[in-house]
Amino acid sequence: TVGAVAVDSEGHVAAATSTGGLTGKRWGRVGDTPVIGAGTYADDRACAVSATGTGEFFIREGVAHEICARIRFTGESPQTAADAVMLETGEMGGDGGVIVVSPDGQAVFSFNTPGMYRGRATSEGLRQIAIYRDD
Amino acid sequence: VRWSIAIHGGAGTITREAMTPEKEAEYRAALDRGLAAGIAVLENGGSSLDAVTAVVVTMEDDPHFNAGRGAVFTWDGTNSLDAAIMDGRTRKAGAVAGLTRIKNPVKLARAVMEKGPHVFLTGEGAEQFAKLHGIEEVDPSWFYTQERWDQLQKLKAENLTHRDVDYKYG
Repeated sequence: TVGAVAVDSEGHVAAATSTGGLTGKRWGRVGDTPVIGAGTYADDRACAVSATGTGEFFIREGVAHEICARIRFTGESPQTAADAVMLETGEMGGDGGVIVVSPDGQAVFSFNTPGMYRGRATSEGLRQIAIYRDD
Repeated sequence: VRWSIAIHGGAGTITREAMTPEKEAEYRAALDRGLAAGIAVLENGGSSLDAVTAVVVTMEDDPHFNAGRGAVFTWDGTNSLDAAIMDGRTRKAGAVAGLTRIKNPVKLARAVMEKGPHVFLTGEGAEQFAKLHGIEEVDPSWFYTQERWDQLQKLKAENLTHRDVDYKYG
C-alpha cells in the first residue's frame, strides 16, 4: 500500500491511498484503502489521513475518520489522536500505521508495527525518509 | 508552515535484520522519489490534491511497492487494485476497487471524484468509467514482478497465509 497526505499553501488538505491488497486474496476481498473513512479521509476542519494495515480492523474502527473526528471535536493534536486510534486498533488485533497532516502544517506518523516505509517534508526545510521504528 | 506533506509505502515487519544495505538504499531512494514528486507540486504553489496524486502515481509506477506496478497477486494469479482520494476542501471523494488493467488507480479514483456523481466504483464498471474518461489502460502484465509472483507460489505450495510470505500491509 502507498499513500500521501498534504496541506497546501492555502491550508487545504488532501489524502490519497492505493494498494494491491493481500497476497493470495480471494472472494473479491477489499481492504480499507478505498473505504472512505477507514483507509483514506480528508477534512479541512481537522486533518487528512492515509492508512496501511490489516484492512478489516481499520474498516471496523473507521480509523481515518476517527482520527479526524478526535481532532475536530476534542482539539487533540494530530499525533495524540493518531496514537490513540492506533492503540485502540491494536487492542482489537489490528496492526499497521497512518500518516496525518493538519491544516496548520503538522505532518505526523503513527504505527504499531516494527517498521513503516515513510517520509515527510515541509516548507520550513524538513525532509525525512525513514523505515524502522527507531529511524 | 506554508505547506507540508507525508507519505507511506506500507507498514509491517520491516527490520534491519531482514534488509540488506542495497535493498534498504533502494527503498529509501524510492520513497525519496515519491516525496520529491509531491514537494515539486507544493513548492510551485500547487494544490494538496495535485501533490498527493503526484506522489501516489510515482509510487504506483515503482515496483518496490504493493500498488500499481509491483502489486501482489490474488489467489487466481491476477492483480486486483484499489485506490481512493479525498479533497479536504470540499470533502468530495472518489474510490475504486477490483481493477485489473488501470495503470494508475489513483487517477481513476480522482476521475470518479471529479467527473461522476458517485463515490465508489468497482470492477468492470469502474473500468468502463475509466474508458469513458480517457484513463490509461495497460496490459495486466504491466503489474507483474517476479518477487510478487514467487510469493504467491510459495503461499499456495506451503499452505501459508499472506503474513508468512509478505508481512507488510496493506
